[in-house]
Amino acid sequence: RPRVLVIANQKGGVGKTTTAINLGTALAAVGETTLIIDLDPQGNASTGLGIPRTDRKITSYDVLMGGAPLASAIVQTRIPGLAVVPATQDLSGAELELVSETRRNFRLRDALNTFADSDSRFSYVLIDCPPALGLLTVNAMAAAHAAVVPLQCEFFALEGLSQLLKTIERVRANLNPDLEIQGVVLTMFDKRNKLSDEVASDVRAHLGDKVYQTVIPRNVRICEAPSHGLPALVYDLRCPGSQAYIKLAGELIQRERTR
Amino acid sequence: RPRVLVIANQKGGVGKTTTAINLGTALAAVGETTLIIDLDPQGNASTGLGIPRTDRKITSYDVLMGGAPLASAIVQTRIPGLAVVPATQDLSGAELELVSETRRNFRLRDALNTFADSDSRFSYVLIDCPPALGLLTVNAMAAAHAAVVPLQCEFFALEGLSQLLKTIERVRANLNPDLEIQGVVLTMFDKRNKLSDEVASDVRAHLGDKVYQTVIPRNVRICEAPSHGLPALVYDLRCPGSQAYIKLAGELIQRERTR
Ligand SMILES: Nc1ncnc2c1ncn2[C@@H]1O[C@H](COP(=O)(O)OP(=O)(O)OP(=O)(O)O)[C@@H](O)[C@H]1O
Ligand SMILES: Nc1ncnc2c1ncn2[C@@H]1O[C@H](COP(=O)(O)OP(=O)(O)OP(=O)(O)O)[C@@H](O)[C@H]1O
Ligand SMILES: [Mg+2]
Ligand SMILES: [Mg+2]
Repeated sequence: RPRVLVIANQKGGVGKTTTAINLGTALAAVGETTLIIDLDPQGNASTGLGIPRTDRKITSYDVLMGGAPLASAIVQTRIPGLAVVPATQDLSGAELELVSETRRNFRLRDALNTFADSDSRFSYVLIDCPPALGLLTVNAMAAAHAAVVPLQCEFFALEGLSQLLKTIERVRANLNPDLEIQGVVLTMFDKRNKLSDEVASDVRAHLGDKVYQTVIPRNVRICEAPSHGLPALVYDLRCPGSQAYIKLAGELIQRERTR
Repeated sequence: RPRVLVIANQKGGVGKTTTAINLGTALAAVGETTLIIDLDPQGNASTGLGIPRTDRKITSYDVLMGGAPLASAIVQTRIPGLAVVPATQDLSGAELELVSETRRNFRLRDALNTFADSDSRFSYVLIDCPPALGLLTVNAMAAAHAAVVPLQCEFFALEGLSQLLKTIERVRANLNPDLEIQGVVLTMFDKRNKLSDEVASDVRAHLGDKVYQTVIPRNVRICEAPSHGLPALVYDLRCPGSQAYIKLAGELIQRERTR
């Protein structure tokens, strides 16, 4: 059955989508077939993987609302071994629409379990979350085995970390006792900015080994890639950003093996 | 009565809080007394203005839920002419707690109107929003006379703009016919990155004069300031970021005068 990882952080713009897309591509590149579930109404992961809005017929919204089995929403990307369940703005209505539904926190978990009962093509499932700790992120955390937390090396992002850890703890206590933290990945690290170093050493002091050795540098090629509908790994494999995500995938697989 | 401006964009990390703090400081510096309302559960605007968590006794959550009049939540910052209604994580519960309340979209507007009936100390009110288009942002838009939209010069941020404009249109049609767009401010502009230019010319082509002439450059001093609990204008007045926000305040006041 696939290993399900949630990519979460309620702070906006810290590199959740960029990490989902490029970590997913790097895992696929080393032979680990991967499914990315876009659970953000913005649909940036779907766009960054080259799925035009017109091709998003069955989406993560339909899966959450129970209108479609997960298998029917899966779209192949141009990257071999990498598929995606796309998202549209409809998803922003799910929170209120599911208010009085039973098992509203487990809609994604139930859909994934039903899918995995009969389909074993994926080794990993990565879930990209919106910048909030509402029902969508809770669904993703309830469905996941572990969390990968992108952390931008800036002050406001650091401030939000303790709230995120509390939320993970609450989900583990009430909804999903298996949920652990696979790791915290430092993103947009800028070696010219002493703030990056200060945040990085602060986080490593608090979280120790939970923080990946691999650090993702701020790299303009990474932010150029989505406008071409391509992961950075495909857009420019040699750039420092792509090389960092390849290293991160290796480190993640290593941690999975020695779990 | 104060002119109420909502600082909104559902895309995360585009500079909403940084704009609220520094535009507010620049307005106060030229004698326009300003109130910032922090409507983001992350509470970054409150932190960036030096309000420790322990001092956030009456918050925007209490005001929204009707537990406290707006006046009682106002805290003076160390900047003359600049005050703030702080936020805490409690705010993240408001959306579900107000589901069945009457006038749930107008809680902030009603609180502001009651306040303005008896208190005329502020010329401007700026409302910092979370990265979402849910009840908190809708409340802010329903309470505002106009929107200031920070737009990061990157692809994913550009992708979200049309959704944001649709939401503003919907609020104008159903909740607040006065709501207009005061302007779109390009943020984190990096002249070494050709993507910044491409996004900037794309936005100007679509939105014309709505886009401020002033562009906020990517400037490390801006992201260092919050760790000192100070606006960039106080932390480093001479830096390019602060100078840009001063210019933006001038341009905004000019637009207000010629409305
Ligand atoms: N290492 C990097 N170097 C340069 N730019 C980056 C890097 N990582 C991400 N970006 C850019 O920064 C912006 C924010 O990243 P991204 O959209 O992945 O964050 P997010 O956490 O998913 O945002 P949201 O909270 O809105 O979902 C994007 O424009 C992205 O292209
Ligand atoms: N012009 C700039 N130059 C450099 N850094 C900036 C600039 N503007 C904002 N930042 C930094 O970028 C990060 C994101 O900015 P900010 O938190 O203001 O965005 P936001 O839209 O309020 O985010 P959220 O969606 O989480 O509320 C912060 O760490 C901030 O310090
Ligand atoms: Mg994202
Ligand atoms: Mg903010």
